[in-house]
Amino acid sequence: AVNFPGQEKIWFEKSRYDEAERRFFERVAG
Amino acid sequence: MAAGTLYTYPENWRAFKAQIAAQYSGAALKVASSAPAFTFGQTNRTPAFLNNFPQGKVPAYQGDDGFCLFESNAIAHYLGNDVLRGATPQASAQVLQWVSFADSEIVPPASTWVFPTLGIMQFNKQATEQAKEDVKKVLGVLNQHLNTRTFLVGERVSLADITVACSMLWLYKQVLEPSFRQPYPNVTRWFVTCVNQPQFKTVLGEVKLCEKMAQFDA
Amino acid sequence: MAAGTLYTYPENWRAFKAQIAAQYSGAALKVASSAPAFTFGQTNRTPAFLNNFPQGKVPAYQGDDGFCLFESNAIAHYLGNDVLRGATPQASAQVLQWVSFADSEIVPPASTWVFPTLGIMQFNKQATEQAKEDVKKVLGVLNQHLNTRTFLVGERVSLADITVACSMLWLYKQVLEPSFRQPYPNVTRWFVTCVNQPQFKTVLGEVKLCEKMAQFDA
Repeated sequence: AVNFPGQEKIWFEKSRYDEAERRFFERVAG
Repeated sequence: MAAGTLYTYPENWRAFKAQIAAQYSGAALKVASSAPAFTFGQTNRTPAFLNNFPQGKVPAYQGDDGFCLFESNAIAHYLGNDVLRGATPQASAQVLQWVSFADSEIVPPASTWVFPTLGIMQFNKQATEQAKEDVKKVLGVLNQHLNTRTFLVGERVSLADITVACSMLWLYKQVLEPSFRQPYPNVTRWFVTCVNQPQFKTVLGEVKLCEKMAQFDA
Repeated sequence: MAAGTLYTYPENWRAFKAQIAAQYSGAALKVASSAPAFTFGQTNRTPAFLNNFPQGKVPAYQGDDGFCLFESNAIAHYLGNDVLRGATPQASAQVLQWVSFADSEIVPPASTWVFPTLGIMQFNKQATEQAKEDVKKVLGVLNQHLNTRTFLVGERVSLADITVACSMLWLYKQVLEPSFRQPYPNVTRWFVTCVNQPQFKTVLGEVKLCEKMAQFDA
């Protein structure tokens, strides 16, 4: 049962994508 | 009736959800997305902004009555109305089901596939191929659900349609070329029906479906 | 009053949300998490299950009336009641704000940090360090919000507390040792208050806070 959570789909990369999106739109706004 | 200001950068699909919800409810919404009202990267770093929105993230909403909200789904919910939210516990649960589906199943692969084509992120072939497969699964689930339905929940537009359609905007504009979307006609029919609703069009303008899948922008 | 069956694997924090909500509302909930009622990896791959839940994911809910829901937040919303959901548009929007916050800001870094300590994912030093920083930001936002509040929205337990507390269960049990959580006393006070509510305890049992930060299980 301990293994089951490992089958969940988690967006582990989310903070990296948030960061990239923030930088991109700050450049656009800048 | 809610009245307030939405802080965001321009062309933010997360903010579109709240703006479209306000079109349906008639909420008086001012959008602060460019100087001098708001400059992304500056205004959202000021102590005044961080005091109301501690993460400094956008979209962020501040009511004329001082009521503050962050997280785009919460803002769209607040600016909507009971029809959009789902008028019964079953309908409101189904709306939340598709709102969660959009965030957990659509946004990750859509970002992975589209960001490199916009120059937001490095291209990664393996990640992109996996994202395409995940998007196909999403389109399959939606196509089956929409086989007998015009909208995602009940007979009218709800926050489910607004949220899922906005989370797919970049997909349909950038990469879902005709051959890729051909196996999922119900989804394209549903998407075009949504974006052609006057309340969507007022916010999104003309949404042109992708003719040729954009490749990454080196 | 809802009545139905929740399909899940055992010890699934996403299923706990729905089970705790049902404790508050009094909904008659049967939990199918072990053979013969449900075997994860088998039952959720059968045509009958996939017909109701096309992604084959759990938790999944099927009402005695046949009403089906997937996505854990939608199920918890449906099995709850108006007090838990937020009785006014402002309160229900604030509940949704924290539910979205849990999924988008807590679950990714919490999983990145905790999964290797459970031996269900490769350890990656850089990712773990980043996750720890992200968790500190989350704790900071919550600690500030809870400085003047007992619960996240209004004066009583809501789906906001149930969702955020369940998304932090593994953190508090596995890695938030006393020195790490020391700068965020309001959050620990709030978390302990929640898990000691009878409706939480019935589902979660005794929740022991981490004494020593678990390292990855090579």
